[in-house]
Amino acid sequence: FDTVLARARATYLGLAIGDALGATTEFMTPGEIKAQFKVHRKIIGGGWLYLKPGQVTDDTEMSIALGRAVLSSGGWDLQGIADNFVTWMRSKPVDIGSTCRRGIRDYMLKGQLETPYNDWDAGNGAAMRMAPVALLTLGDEEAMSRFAISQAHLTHNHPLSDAACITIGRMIHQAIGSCDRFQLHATTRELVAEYKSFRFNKYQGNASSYVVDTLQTVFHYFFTTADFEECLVAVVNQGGDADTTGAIAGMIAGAFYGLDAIPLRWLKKLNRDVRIEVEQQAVDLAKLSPWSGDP
Amino acid sequence: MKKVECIIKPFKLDDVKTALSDLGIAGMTVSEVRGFGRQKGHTELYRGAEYQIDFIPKVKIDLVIPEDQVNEVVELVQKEACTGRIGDGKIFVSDVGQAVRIRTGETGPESL
Amino acid sequence: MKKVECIIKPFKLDDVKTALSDLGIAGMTVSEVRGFGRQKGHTELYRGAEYQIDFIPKVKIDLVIPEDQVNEVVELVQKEACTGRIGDGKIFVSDVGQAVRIRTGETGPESL
Amino acid sequence: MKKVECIIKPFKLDDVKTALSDLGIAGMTVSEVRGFGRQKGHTELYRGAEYQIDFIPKVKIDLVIPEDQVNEVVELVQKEACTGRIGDGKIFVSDVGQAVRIRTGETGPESL
Ligand SMILES: Nc1ncnc2c1ncn2[C@@H]1O[C@H](COP(=O)(O)OP(=O)(O)O)[C@@H](O)[C@H]1O
Ligand SMILES: Nc1ncnc2c1ncn2[C@@H]1O[C@H](COP(=O)(O)OP(=O)(O)O)[C@@H](O)[C@H]1O
Ligand SMILES: Nc1ncnc2c1ncn2[C@@H]1O[C@H](COP(=O)(O)OP(=O)(O)O)[C@@H](O)[C@H]1O
Ligand SMILES: [Mg+2]
Ligand SMILES: [Mg+2]
Repeated sequence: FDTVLARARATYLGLAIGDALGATTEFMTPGEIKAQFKVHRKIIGGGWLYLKPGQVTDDTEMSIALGRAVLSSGGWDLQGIADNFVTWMRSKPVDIGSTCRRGIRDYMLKGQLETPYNDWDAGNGAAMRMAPVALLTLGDEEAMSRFAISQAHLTHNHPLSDAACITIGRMIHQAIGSCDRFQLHATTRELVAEYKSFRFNKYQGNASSYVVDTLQTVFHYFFTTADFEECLVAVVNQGGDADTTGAIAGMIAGAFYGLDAIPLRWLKKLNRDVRIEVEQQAVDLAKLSPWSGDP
Repeated sequence: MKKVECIIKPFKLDDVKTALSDLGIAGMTVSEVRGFGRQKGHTELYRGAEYQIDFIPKVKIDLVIPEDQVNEVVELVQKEACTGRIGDGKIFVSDVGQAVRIRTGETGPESL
Repeated sequence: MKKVECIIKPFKLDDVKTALSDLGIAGMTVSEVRGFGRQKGHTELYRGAEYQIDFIPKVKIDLVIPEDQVNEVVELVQKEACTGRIGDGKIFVSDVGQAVRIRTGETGPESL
Repeated sequence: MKKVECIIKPFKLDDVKTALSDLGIAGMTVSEVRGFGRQKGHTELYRGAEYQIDFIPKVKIDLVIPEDQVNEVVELVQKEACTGRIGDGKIFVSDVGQAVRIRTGETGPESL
């Protein structure tokens, strides 16, 4: 189980590091990134949000809010998660996506826990929150799928977003369970079989916040690189929604390659409070999961 | 959707913005305007004679919001922007038929 | 209630305000804007070459009034602001659903 | 008639005006405004501390046009003003009941 706990920490740290690293190149094109950085591979903050080095954005903060709600209730608690999202929104975070903001406001104003279906909800704002969901449900894919959709529908109600969340959850479960990369690839092929637009074998370089572009970017670079650092550097240098593609790649690569593969320089640069909290949440969530063997 | 147009005293802008952000509203468009009304401008000395400046600088906030949030927003702005002194300003509500987010082409309340 | 939005030549502001106050109307909100239309901007010399400034400074008056005063106000503004030369401007009338006086919370035509 | 109110990034004004003139539209009223939203202002150094400017300069175009041209104009402005980056702005469409050309007294769509 110790391996599981270490990989859980790597998953959550991967999310935060990918977020902090990618935030610098968010909304830039590959050409602009090359002109400014040659290769962007250091956690230096800046970017369109004028971040301090190691500062994270909504990708990590919403995940932390979700994890805190689950941990303080001792289990899944959708209303608690929604309340934490409201508290977070009012704390003047450095960024909030417009779709997430709408869903949180509708909960705050009308108590709505599920946003109605919307064509425009195929963004990656729900998929980016999957780390705590996956860690809470290690060993129970059915619970993971149910919770994935229920937390997603707080802000995003669209089949492409739902499918993306479930696939990310499954890949984290499998990676923490020490599967090999062919197994992970098979899981992505199941997603592509259901929704052909996710196909990524002829990657076109689109890295926008459209969940299809986001996952194509993550999968393309995950399967064409050999370690955690190489994967994240490749992803964030593609620009676009780089903090979120970085965060999702970080979750999966963290789970797969483990703690030792995370570059020490990135761990040190990550905001210290964030680093302590995500590592603690990872362990506590894993200990709540079926794999912990606790009665 | 409705446009809520608020003409307020300039020093009240931050209070109003903060209160709106507690309601989860962070998007708005602001301009500087000159107000004429019952509030008198101050007098200025110019070449030895005193002149009444007849307008007062005001700030105008334009906020487009979904129809079901109008009452709450109007109440909040009125409460925050009020000092009880002449010249506190006005709130006008009018209809908006279409809205578009230029960056994405999204339309309707999702574009706000 | 209606909003009467008048885009006029800046030097006409005082004439229009005076005429409105003769109708008992003293409250309005004014802003400086740039007009584009058939009227050509003047040319300026810049580094030895002549450039056409393509906009013209205008003043915009926003007046919210009870519906039954609209015709009289539109007629008055048009008469006062008119010089007969291109670029005199426009008057646009639109609907206002709610109005609030911030100082007192009064609503409706009494708040104007 | 409809008023099409476009809040755009200032450097996009010329592109939008050029595209509109290709549609035969040359009359409009423009003002400088401050935008608040997701786009962050730059930071400034003041007495040794860094401050985030919380608004972004935007330009607002007000265009009153006949109702049957709205879709085409909205589509055109959205396409021209879009950069794909946060802060590109909004387009709001609302109703105009009456319009007058001050110079001639003409009313209705002929006055535009
Ligand atoms: N009829 C109106 N239409 C548009 N704006 C108005 C109108 N009346 C007043 N205002 C705006 O409201 C501001 C406050 O009005 P004023 O008469 O000084 O005080 P109060 O609203 O407290 O009675 C003015 O400076 C002006 O900007
Ligand atoms: N379609 C329009 N929508 C909004 N404002 C307009 C429009 N057309 C003209 N304007 C405003 O009216 C002013 C006068 O227009 P212009 O064409 O120069 O002269 P005229 O109204 O005398 O024919 C312009 O400077 C601009 O501020
Ligand atoms: N609800 C609103 N009402 C009026 N103007 C708004 C509103 N929301 C945003 N704006 C204007 O649109 C501009 C762009 O908004 P922003 O949130 O920064 O980016 P985007 O529209 O690309 O999501 C703002 O600077 C502001 O001028
Ligand atoms: Mg982010
Ligand atoms: Mg992002």
